[in-house]
Amino acid sequence: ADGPNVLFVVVDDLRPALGSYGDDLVKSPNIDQLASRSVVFQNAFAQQAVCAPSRVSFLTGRRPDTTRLYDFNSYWRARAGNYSTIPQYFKEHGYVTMSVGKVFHPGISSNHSDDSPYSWSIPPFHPSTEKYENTKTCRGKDGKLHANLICPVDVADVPEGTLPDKQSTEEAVRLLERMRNQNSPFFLAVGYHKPHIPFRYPKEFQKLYPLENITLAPDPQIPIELPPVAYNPWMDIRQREDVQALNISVPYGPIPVEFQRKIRQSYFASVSYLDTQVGLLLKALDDLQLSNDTVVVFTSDHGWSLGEHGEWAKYSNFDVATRVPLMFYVPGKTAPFVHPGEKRFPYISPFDSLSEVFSPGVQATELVELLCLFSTLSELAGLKVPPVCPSSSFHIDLCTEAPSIVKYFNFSEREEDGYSEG
Amino acid sequence: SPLDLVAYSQYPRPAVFPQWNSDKPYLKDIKIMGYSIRTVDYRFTVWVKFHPENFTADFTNVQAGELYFVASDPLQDHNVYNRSLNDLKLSSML
Repeated sequence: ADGPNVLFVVVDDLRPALGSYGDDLVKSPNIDQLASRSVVFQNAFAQQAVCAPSRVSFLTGRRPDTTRLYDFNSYWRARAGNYSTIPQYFKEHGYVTMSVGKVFHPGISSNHSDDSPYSWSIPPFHPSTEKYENTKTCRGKDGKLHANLICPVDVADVPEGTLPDKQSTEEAVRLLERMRNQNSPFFLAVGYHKPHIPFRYPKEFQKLYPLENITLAPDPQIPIELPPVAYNPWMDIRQREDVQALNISVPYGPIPVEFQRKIRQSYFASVSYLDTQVGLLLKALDDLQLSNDTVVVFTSDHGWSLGEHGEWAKYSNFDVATRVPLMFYVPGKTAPFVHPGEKRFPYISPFDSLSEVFSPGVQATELVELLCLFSTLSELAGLKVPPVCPSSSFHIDLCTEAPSIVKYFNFSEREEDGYSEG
Repeated sequence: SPLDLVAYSQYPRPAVFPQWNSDKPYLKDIKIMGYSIRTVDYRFTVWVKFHPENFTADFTNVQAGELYFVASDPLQDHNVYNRSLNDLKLSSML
């Protein structure tokens, strides 16, 4: 293989609540900076708004009806077909493939191994502090520890003194350092946990979002004409201690307005915390002089309803649950190559009130599906694009159910970059 | 291709009415599947009978539907499926 490296960043439950998607409230300067150097798809959608089916779907390039995974409880190679995955395809074409954090959903749905060894050249990395995510680590007003939904923490005070996404960034940077002088290109997938619930993030990020600035969803009522089957009762947040204390009726009971504000505040704070991790990762790419040789793709497994339609979860077909951010940085194409001494992705603190406002990058408004990632990344890496699947493809190991979307990048309409020509 | 301009999604449910496992039903409990198609103009969803034992959906057995038009209802708050059932275009979609 002599194609570019690939850095694949996938976030958990991130709707496009980002500056680069027109959100004026959310502070996401590092992702916005990436967007300004990328092609940004404004209308990208997941195939099912829940983690395991969505991830298996886009990593295999097959719809849930073909992976036959709609829940968390089966492995596609055993139940549906021996479908290749994106990293497997890259591995088979000479790439060193590596997984950090939550790329596949852990558990049976990825064979308790993140689909190793099929997909990965080395054992996938999981942060040691993942196991504390759902435990009682949130300091309450009573001074005791609780398993709350809203969980700003003093990082020095939590078990092991760190958080999963921080550990993932550190490991990803270590791997980048290791790969810098290797002869083979790499495919590094980094799966961040936030802003998935619980909203467990360094408490200083809460200060970015004073409660008085937090608006409510514009349509917090359950629509009268919504069929009951379309509504999800957001059972998982009801199980958190702070939500239980609200005694909300099941399934339709609304969340008190002040608590709605707190949920939205903590979701946004989690996004800003995530943004710093993405910023540190991209800074490392720059520092290691890899940003001229690495395609970066940034996306999420699905969205999350922040009170729209009276819902506080994914688990639906609404756009807020299925729409995702999707952007591709292609060096020399979506942005000029970096000249010696220049920085493509300097780290930006979201606490810096004077931070630069970025142009939104090249906007692509075509409707696209996450399914397209397999064929799109293959094309960008110069690999043969897997064929489009026939209507029934259970017996075919390598094909994808969506074509590449590189045609929407409009590379030919851009100005040629003199440095890259040279 | 017109298919390039469409995005599909789906979501399973164990029952018509919300219950404890509506968010994350196990495969064996899935009785209904909501299939959505999206274009730049609308989102159309049908919730149809689903058979988990053989992974098939029965599109002749529609339990409910949703139809939202982007231009007039970008937040998807006004489901016009029932009002549009007699519309020729919707009939052809079904």
